[in-house]
Amino acid sequence: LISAENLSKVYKTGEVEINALKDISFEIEPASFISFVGPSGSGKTTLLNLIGSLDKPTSGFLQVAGANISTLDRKQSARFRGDNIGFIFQDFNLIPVLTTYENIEYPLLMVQEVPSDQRKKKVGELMEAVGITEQSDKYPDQLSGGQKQRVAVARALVSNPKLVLADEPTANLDHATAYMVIDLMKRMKDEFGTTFIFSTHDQKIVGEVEILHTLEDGRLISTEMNKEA
Amino acid sequence: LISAENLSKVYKTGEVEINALKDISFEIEPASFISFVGPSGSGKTTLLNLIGSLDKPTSGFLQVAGANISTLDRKQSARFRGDNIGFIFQDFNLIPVLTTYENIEYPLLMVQEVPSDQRKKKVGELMEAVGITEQSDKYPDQLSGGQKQRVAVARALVSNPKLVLADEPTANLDHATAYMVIDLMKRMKDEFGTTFIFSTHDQKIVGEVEILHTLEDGRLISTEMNKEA
Ligand SMILES: Nc1ncnc2c1ncn2[C@@H]1O[C@H](COP(=O)(O)OP(=O)(O)OP(=O)(O)O)[C@@H](O)[C@H]1O
Ligand SMILES: Nc1ncnc2c1ncn2[C@@H]1O[C@H](COP(=O)(O)OP(=O)(O)OP(=O)(O)O)[C@@H](O)[C@H]1O
Ligand SMILES: [Mg+2]
Ligand SMILES: [Mg+2]
Repeated sequence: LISAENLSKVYKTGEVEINALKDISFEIEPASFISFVGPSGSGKTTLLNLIGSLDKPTSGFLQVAGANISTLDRKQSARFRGDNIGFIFQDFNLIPVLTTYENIEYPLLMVQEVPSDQRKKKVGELMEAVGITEQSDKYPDQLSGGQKQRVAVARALVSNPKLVLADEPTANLDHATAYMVIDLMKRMKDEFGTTFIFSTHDQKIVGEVEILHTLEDGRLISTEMNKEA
Repeated sequence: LISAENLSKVYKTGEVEINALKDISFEIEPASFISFVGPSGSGKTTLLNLIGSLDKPTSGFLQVAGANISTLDRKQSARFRGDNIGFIFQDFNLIPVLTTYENIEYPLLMVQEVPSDQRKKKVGELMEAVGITEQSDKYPDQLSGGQKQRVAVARALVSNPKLVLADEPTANLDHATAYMVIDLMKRMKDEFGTTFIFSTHDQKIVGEVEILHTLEDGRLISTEMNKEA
């Protein structure tokens, strides 16, 4: 599903150049449960943003679901994301003027034109699965940190995307709630063949993935298979 | 240092009332390392906001560093916070138009009028202690999640406050970086007698505190002493 070769990303701030990713190469199969781990600042979010076509590589090759990411213009990029990607942002990125329900429903309205009764059913199921049904009519500034995180999770999953990019999806969750989220994702992988790519510091997620890629200072320094997952 | 009796907080959203905190009572001694834990939505952030006088109780009594929180007006509240509190916000709350250095320096300029060479030394020491010296001239939108979190930590500690309220201070940090932050806080407690109150889901912090208060659905349901801490 994903193929990266000598992928690099350089951020320029004035005179200073930051080599956020250096020569990264890897392949990811469909229907996998994969995680990138590594120290704060090692490049995990940067890599997820490239895979999700939210940003362009500086050099190297990146193919995701058949698309060559470097060649997509803004319009093609938005179309590609709408058709293929569910993104759980590290800072949630909820729309402040929409309620919980409306935030989760958004991809179904904007991107996929799903009929009203189907939307209601799908949004309801996801709110239930992550335990936020009671927050349905609230706005983001009325939610706890972990509630906002779960709205972000539900929104990323509602359109049943081929590929879910989950950046620290359990950082603000207690043990039990984190496992509600992880179990939901495992069910989606089993039922729909969804591919999940995590960036995380959470050992609970690390324990569940099949393949663990470790980043350090922008480099991919190791890849491990988890035999028990 | 802190005394709470029958503390309650009700949020009103239109017709709906949410009882975020229900009849909470506890005492906290100076120079302690305390944490509140509990499920997402159980009231931890709400409680920290009351203790830090960022919000008012609905009913009950709350005294912090000699001040009766319910009786402070806006001006007294701001003065109280400036004199006593360092707050690490769950969503960081950095000022977007200030660099890392300027964000950390801010309390020393705005609140305490510390001379320039002393500010430079203090800000430098804290950036070093949490590993973000290289991010000194960057703006928040150029930082990784864990780097933003560490700027928030450094800013809360820079004025050597009597009381630090730390809401999920390690949620976005890897193991090693989280311990840099925890060790810095332990040093401050030993050296200056700083009181630290955490709200967290992180077992690494839980393992280090002397007293653990558990919240559930707005109630304080248990208090445990950690003999090994
Ligand atoms: N401004 C508000 N208006 C209405 N309800 C609110 C408001 N702020 C918080 N709440 C609700 O109060 C409850 C407690 O919220 P709080 O943020 O204190 O939880 P928390 O324990 O910090 O959770 P988390 O671990 O997810 O950060 C939640 O159910 C939340 O939805
Ligand atoms: N827009 C930008 N401009 C300049 N530097 C940036 C920008 N975005 C990220 N960086 C830098 O690139 C490096 C990698 O950032 P990234 O967000 O990918 O790290 P991360 O592994 O996700 O970290 P964390 O675990 O803290 O979330 C960091 O040093 C960061 O400061
Ligand atoms: Mg990140
Ligand atoms: Mg909270």
